[in-house]
Amino acid sequence: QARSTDTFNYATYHTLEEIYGFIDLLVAENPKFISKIQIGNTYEGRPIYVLKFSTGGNNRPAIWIDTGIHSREWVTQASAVWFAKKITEDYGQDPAFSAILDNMDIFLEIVTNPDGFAFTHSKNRMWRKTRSRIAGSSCVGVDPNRNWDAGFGKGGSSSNPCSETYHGKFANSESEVKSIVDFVQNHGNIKAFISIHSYSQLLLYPYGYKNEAAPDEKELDQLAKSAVSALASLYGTKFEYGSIIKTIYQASGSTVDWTYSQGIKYSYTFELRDTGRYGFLLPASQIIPTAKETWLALLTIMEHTLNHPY
Amino acid sequence: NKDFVGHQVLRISAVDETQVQKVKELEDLEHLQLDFWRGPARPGSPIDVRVPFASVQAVKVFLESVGIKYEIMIKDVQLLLDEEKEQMLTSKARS
Repeated sequence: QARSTDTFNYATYHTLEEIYGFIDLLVAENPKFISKIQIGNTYEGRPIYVLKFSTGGNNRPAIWIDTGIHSREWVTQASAVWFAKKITEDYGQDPAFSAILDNMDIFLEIVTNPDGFAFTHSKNRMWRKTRSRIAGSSCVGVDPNRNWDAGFGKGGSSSNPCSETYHGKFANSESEVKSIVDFVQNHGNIKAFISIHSYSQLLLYPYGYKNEAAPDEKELDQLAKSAVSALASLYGTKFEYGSIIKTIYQASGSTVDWTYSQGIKYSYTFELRDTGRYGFLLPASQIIPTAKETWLALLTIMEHTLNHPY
Repeated sequence: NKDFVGHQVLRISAVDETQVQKVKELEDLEHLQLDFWRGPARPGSPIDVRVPFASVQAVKVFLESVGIKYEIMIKDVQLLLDEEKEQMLTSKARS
């Protein structure tokens, strides 16, 4: 285990314990700036943590970023670890970023599906769902990106517990989802919500469950264009952007459809590298480049959120 | 740990809606235990699917029989997993 976040190896994949150790180190090094909030427990009893980056104020408008809801998408959790350190390095150094944190809080959930993530390290590297048991079925787990209360159970999700896109018995049945729902609703002032997946290089916005344009589509589309342009400026990595249903396929009960329905206008979901050479098995050598380019897109969305209050 | 020896990831190119539907039929065949990394969406959009060793031949025969093109994206998933594990161990040893 690294002794400080300066010596932590950001260019390799880590276990849940190592990431939780990193979180504790980062909080210990920045006690006035960062706090660790436990928002719930998983089905198997693991704590679910969110890092809060705040320079003060009370219930400031906030930006939410989560990674790893599909546990096997390892580059996302690894990127979030890098983001966390980057936030501590850039605050006070980068004027544009400092302006964001001087006015808003950032919440970062690095391991959104801890049970699934632990399972990918111990038993099945390809696991993507939660680990909840389903009465009457020998199959395990629910797709936590089909379990939200937005078009729940409609097309693009499965009622078969053995399917990888099983939506669960009811919306919010998964504690990993319910914990976020409760947190977001109790907070009440989250202005941007960014859920990060891999792979296939996409930046997507609502809707996923229906084929109509979101009321803010024009602005969301323009902002997505700026974000992917910023991302590409570093290494030339090309991202497509658009609504979920038009850009990939129908997916109901997804995270950002729910957040958008809650009034969080800047609701986006990323699919990070690559376009299909390694898929979920992206070599660790690509973690830092992936995180660095993604950070530029995140900055674009965060700055826009700061400059366009609603 | 679950063994992925011989599992392949195929990149399928469905050129029209009929071919997309054919791939969706594959998706419904539970006994093949296919794991869609990128699901069938629309013509021209790549479909990536992890195929267990035991199903590789059947899937390829099916795709070829209906004229759907594919290429092998990952020849053996376990080899990549072994490399990934090795990298993590090396990294730990160094630190």
